[in-house]
Amino acid sequence: CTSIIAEDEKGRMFHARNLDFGLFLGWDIKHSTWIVNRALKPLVLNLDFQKRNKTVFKGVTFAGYVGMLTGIKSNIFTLSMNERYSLDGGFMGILEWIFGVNSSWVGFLMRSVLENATSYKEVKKELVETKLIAPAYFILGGKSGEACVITRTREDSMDVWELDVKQGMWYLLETNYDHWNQPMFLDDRRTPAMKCMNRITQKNISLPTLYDVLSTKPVLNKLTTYTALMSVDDGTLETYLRDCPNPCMPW
Amino acid sequence: QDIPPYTEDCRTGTYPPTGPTFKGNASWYTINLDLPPEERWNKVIKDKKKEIVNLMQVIKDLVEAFDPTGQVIRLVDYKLPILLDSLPYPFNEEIQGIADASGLPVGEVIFYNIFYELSCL
Repeated sequence: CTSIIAEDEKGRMFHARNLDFGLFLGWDIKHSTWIVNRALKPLVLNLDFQKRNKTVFKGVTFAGYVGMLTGIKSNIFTLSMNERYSLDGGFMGILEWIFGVNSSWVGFLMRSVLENATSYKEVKKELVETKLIAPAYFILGGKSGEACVITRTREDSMDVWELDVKQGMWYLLETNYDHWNQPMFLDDRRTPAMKCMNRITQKNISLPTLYDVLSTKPVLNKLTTYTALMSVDDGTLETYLRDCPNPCMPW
Repeated sequence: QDIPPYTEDCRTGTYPPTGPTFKGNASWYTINLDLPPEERWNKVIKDKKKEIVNLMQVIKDLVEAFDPTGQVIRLVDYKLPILLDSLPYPFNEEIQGIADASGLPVGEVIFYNIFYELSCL
């Protein structure tokens, strides 16, 4: 996955993501793609969750999956999740959960905060403090000046990386590696994505230019299922199904 | 380019999406949170039943390639449903509703819903 939050010179916040899924889950030789990834694409949905005919939040999910991995609460926050690889991963978390340890499922926690939280601070606190069954990166954006990447272990938060526009850090970009470490050289989507962001500059950042970044190989790759674009200020959520014709990295 | 990852120059002008990297828009559905949890997803499942069943079959085929005895699938179908009541409300009831509407075994719908955590293995 690749998630980006950026603030333009007028203080507008943009949040965009590629959801990549299906690594090593069967290779389809005929279509030159991952089998599970291909089967998932027709299931991608935009959802408008309503109470009393009013939108509570909007999100992107797969039909049949009740959690959320991408969502927006208009005028309050935007949220996405990227997978974090760890030896102390979800399988251990599931075993502990079966034996009674009170931890949260990542997709369910994200849906709960989208449904119930009323402020950026409240969401951030919950994502930092709630025990999880699997590690993850939470990419959270709010209004001008509010954005962070939360690096989570199952137990606690390892790091909260904050947006700092005054220091020139006008965007945060997270793939599937801790931001203080180099990504694996065979899976470096961070460097090309940052190169494109720096070329666009803060002055020209927008949802269309973010779509450009997420359309550049290898940020776009054979695992990319969808690209979602969100703008908290006007509640925009656009989701596009993706394909990556050859030549294209398998991850 | 001799070494991976295959990297192209930064793309420009790709929006609005068209061309070979664009496969269509995600469709919109409304989920009414005033409905009982087991009824909320009925419309979605009615429209996407075929695709969900196809995905589960793809996953089962993959699992069977590693476990031709079918023990893992039996575990999912017969043991996972025991965990349904331990899942948090309203997700447990929504999952039951999805299983009822799709005709899939509840264990397989649970498996699908905890796949992120399982995939971290």
